[in-house]
Amino acid sequence: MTTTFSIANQKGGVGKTTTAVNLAAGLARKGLPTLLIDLDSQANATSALGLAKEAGKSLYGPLLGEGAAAEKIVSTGTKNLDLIPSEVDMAAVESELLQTENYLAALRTVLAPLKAEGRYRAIVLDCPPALGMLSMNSLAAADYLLIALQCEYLAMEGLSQILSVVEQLRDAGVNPDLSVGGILMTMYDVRTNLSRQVVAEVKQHFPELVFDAMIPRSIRLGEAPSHGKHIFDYDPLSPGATAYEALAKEVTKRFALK
Amino acid sequence: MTTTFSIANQKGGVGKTTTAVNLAAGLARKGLPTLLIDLDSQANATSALGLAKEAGKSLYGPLLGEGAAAEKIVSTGTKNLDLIPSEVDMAAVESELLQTENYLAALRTVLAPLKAEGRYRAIVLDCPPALGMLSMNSLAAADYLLIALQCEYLAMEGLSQILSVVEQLRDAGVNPDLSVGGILMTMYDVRTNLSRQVVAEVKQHFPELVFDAMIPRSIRLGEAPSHGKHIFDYDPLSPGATAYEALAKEVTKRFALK
Ligand SMILES: Nc1ncnc2c1ncn2[C@@H]1O[C@H](COP(=O)(O)OP(=O)(O)OP(=O)(O)O)[C@@H](O)[C@H]1O
Ligand SMILES: Nc1ncnc2c1ncn2[C@@H]1O[C@H](COP(=O)(O)OP(=O)(O)OP(=O)(O)O)[C@@H](O)[C@H]1O
Ligand SMILES: [Mg+2]
Ligand SMILES: [Mg+2]
Repeated sequence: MTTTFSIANQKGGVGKTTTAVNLAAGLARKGLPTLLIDLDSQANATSALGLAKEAGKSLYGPLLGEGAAAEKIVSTGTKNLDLIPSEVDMAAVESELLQTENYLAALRTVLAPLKAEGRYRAIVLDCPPALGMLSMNSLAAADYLLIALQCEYLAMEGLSQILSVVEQLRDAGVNPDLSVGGILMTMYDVRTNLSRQVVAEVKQHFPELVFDAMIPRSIRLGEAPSHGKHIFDYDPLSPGATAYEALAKEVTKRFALK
Repeated sequence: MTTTFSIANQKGGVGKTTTAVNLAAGLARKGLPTLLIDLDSQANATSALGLAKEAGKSLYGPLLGEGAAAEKIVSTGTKNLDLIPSEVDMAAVESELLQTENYLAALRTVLAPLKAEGRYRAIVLDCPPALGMLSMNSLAAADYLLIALQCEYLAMEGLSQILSVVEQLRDAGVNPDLSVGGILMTMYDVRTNLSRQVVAEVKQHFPELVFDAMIPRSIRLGEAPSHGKHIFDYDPLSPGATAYEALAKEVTKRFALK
């Protein structure tokens, strides 16, 4: 049994990649075999784990009908955590997919053999900051959308847009099983009213979706990618590591991963 | 004479909108008639100035051949500052433009009458976090690219990608006049080594491009959009206002706007 999570939000810089990498690492540390897939041509999840971008080592080919996802898997050095990297060519997928049949189902089709094999308990998809082809494909392939939501005013504005896209994909029958799994508050700064106001507002509108775990603004989370390490390897005692550990626990429980 | 600036960077959340809004307001305060154009379907620049998204009030129509840019201009309440808002439909432009002839020149064509009229001394384009059709169109229409660069490791990684896109557009003859006007360091945090290291690294590689003005991380910049005001109306004495005032001065001088 494999559960697929899409970490998406068209708002940029809200902590999607930081969440995808550290949640995947957190699940792996709990003994859950986890596959992280980098769907962003920026390839930030790839470099945040210290891996190089390599031409041909991404889902670019498989999404356009060449090759299989399993061939693109690399190990990360962290037990139970594998990665499918990204490369700059991934950006071209956005327009090339449009020319194909059933372009919203491309990723679902590519991941089907992996899910059937049941090699992984969880698949985590890191999306680019847009609701383009790659993010839509990730929503079409996912069981749950996890929204990384920065504790800022502008980030809150975009929430209704992505929630309505989920509705549309469900109603159109593209992915009837898709549901919003949760909202993760990120870059929470205890010192500011703005953070508190945003959290209060989101909790008021979506009380059952907001995770108890909140990710504080913590410089160690910003430093970790420059060392090519997830937070548990870079600074396991930091507030960021504690928060992502709590998230991994909460996700494991909420979605009965164990 | 109108000079057009594109504020672009495919990395998300680096301060593109905050820079577009506050630079445009800063130039307007210096008596330079300025037009801010929101090219992001998130419409953050529109809401940051307290204006509502309205169906039909964006460049969506003109980019696909219906209507003129001049009809979409609204006043902002700030002297010398006008805006062309965005709307959710703008996202559809990305795929619809692909079906048209000469799709990279769409924005340049739409802005040509405005530039010929010379009503504005500066046009500032706010781009979405991607190098898709809208950002490419903005680069094809601009005289200068201004890169908002967050003082973070992951933001630095994407720099070479956007710089190579500029080369490609120039070499392909899409916009031979395009040049990189400058790099603005944003969300600089004096307390962290990471910020200092990123600034030092960028200055080492691009000494003549980096603006002297650096934008500090300042909560008032995050609060201003929730009040629908640019920083000069929200908190003119804040570090954010001082920094964007310095940037407006430096941009006026570097590009001989006065
Ligand atoms: N809780 C945090 N505290 C401090 N810095 C953080 C935190 N989370 C993320 N960051 C940093 O903030 C920046 C933005 O985060 P990240 O790149 O994960 O966002 P994203 O949503 O994936 O961005 P994009 O929209 O470009 O894909 C990065 O430089 C990251 O290192
Ligand atoms: N110097 C600053 N200090 C503190 N907060 C800032 C600063 N600049 C921007 N912000 C806040 O950080 C967030 C990201 O900034 P902004 O939305 O301008 O980035 P962007 O690059 O336009 O994002 P996107 O990629 O989604 O278009 C916003 O909530 C904004 O209010
Ligand atoms: Mg990311
Ligand atoms: Mg923006």
